[in-house]
Amino acid sequence: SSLTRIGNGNIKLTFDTNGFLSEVTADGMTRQLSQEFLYYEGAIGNNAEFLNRSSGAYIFRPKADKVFFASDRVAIEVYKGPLVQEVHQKFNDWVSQVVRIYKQSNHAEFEWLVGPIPIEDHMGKEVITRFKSDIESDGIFYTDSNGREMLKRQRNHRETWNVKLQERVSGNYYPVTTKIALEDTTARMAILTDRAQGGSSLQDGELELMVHRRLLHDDAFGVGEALNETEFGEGLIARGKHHLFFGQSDRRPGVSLKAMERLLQLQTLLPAWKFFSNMTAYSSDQWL
Amino acid sequence: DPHLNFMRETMGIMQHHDAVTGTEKQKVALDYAKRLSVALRACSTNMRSTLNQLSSGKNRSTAVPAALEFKTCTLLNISSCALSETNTRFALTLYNPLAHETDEYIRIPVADYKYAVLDPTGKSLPTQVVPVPNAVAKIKYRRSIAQYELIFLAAKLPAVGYRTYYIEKPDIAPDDLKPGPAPKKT
Repeated sequence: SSLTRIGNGNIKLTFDTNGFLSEVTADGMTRQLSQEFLYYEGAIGNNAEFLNRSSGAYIFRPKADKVFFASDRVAIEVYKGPLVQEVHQKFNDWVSQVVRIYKQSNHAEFEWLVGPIPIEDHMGKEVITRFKSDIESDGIFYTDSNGREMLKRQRNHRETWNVKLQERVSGNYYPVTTKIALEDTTARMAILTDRAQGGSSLQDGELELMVHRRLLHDDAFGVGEALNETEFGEGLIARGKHHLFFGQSDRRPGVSLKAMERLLQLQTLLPAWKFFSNMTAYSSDQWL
Repeated sequence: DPHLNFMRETMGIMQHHDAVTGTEKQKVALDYAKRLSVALRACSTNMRSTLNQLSSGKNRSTAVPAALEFKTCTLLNISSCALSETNTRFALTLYNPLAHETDEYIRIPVADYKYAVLDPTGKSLPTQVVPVPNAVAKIKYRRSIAQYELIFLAAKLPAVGYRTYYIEKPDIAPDDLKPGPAPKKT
């Protein structure tokens, strides 16, 4: 086969000939699933007008609903061993990722590395990762409330008034502290984050999360400078992790996907603290 | 107490809405980072003292010093840690802050691919080494000689408790441990 597969008995991922994720097998089913990096160009506004402000530290506001692909072909390297299987992906000179599945885990880990975001074209960019499945979510998705309960979100909708969104992308973005999820009657997909991010589901079956942004204009809400991190010259590089859970939406109580997500959520945000001690002068017996 | 108080004050500052949302000016962001770094460094003295008290059992060998260093590596997020990269023998103490037992896969940046890991009972654990991703290795301002990450499973870390692992680079180790990518598919 020309396809690349990694996984264990709980979850398997397939990558197509272009290096992109194409399929997930978990919980007794195989479903289409793609993942890619894209970016929006930040709006450049006239800050004197309230409704025409630039995208900046306070507001995410793409120039248009148009999204740009970071790459259409991914160079990959695959490492398989007894504890972990990894696919190292390079999307372009400033976006790369390692997708890994540990031997005993029931989820996949996506460790992304984005930056420095190029600005030679004088355009601010807001980079997202997008997971696209065939789940029929019917406009509904869920985001967490500060790591506690999950809140139901409906695309192009507000609970207490009739809304007509003028900005379809940013108008559907919600804060994600630890988790974003969607499901239909058969399947569920959830992504756990390692930090607070913005996220949305702009099409049924899709989840997207913003991972990094570099903007060249102040949004006039108070900070008084562009989100450009000029102190670091070339711009910042951000590295982080997403954990992907995929499985049946309705399972026996006690072993639900949601329960497993909750456990990993705690372990992701409160991992073991690491302390290193130099043992050069002591053998393992002395140490014991 | 002064160490802990500096961390308390820093965490107080971090409650400001600009710190929570990232809407602070760049110079303020740098100051936040500096305060957190100083506070963490100050509190490492408290952590070292506590860990030394916890780990000094009465059967402790006289060959091992009464007080050990317990260093934190704050650059692990870019796969860099001076102590694990430059020492052929080191101990890793893992403290589990959760109120339940956990299993965690541990990744340690190392300069070579031949390492052995012993658990607290002296049992050798299965390990794997993978290369540090190219894009990370090439980060311009990353000062690290780590080319690999050593992986092992820290099983059954006790709730709000700790376990220590001994990691050493054996004098003789088979070459076939060197990680290589799977053949490319076309």
